[in-house]
Amino acid sequence: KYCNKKHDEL
Amino acid sequence: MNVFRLIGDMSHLAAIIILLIKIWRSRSCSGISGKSQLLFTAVFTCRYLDLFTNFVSIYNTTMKIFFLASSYATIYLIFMKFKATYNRNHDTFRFELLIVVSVILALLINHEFSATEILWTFSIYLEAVAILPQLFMITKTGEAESITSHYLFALGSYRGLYILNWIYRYYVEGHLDWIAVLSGIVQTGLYCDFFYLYITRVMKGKNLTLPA
Repeated sequence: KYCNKKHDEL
Repeated sequence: MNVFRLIGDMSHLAAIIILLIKIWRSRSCSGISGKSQLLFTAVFTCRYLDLFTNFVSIYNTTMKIFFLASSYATIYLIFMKFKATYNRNHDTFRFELLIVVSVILALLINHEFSATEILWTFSIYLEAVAILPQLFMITKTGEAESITSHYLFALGSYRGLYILNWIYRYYVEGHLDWIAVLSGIVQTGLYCDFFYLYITRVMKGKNLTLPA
């Protein structure tokens, strides 16, 4: 499942 | 946050600090590619614009600010304060090409056609190849100081650890960002030759010299 709500990584 | 990402971030942080210490202590940036550092600064700048729009955590914000500030400090040291020691004539990789290709790819392959999303995607693609001028410089001179090789080892390990983090997140959280994952695999792959030399030479106390 694709999930890209926010970029929480650095 | 999982252990792979935490160690990855710490490795990234260590790389940046090692580089700053190397330049500051030796009062010299010899052996360091100013072009790679310019690319990393562009990467951080494009990616961390979301500092103003998207709060994740105190940790996230602090790290972003540190990465931005340290990359600009590195650029300042290389191109201004210690510019006499910068090996301009060995730093000849055509890095404009990397930027052009990353821009085109980011416009074509992204999650959403919006300014912030395209900048984020561009930063991911550019980061994957930003080390090439540095690796090219080492190939050209045939050697690297051991502190420079420690820097590269920490910097290369960081994205490799992120791959483990993505595998973990896929299984545990159902989270998968294939743009980051594929770029991260490319990025880590570029370090393969270097990792081999680092483990077989530098870890045994020898200098990093390339086989003739």
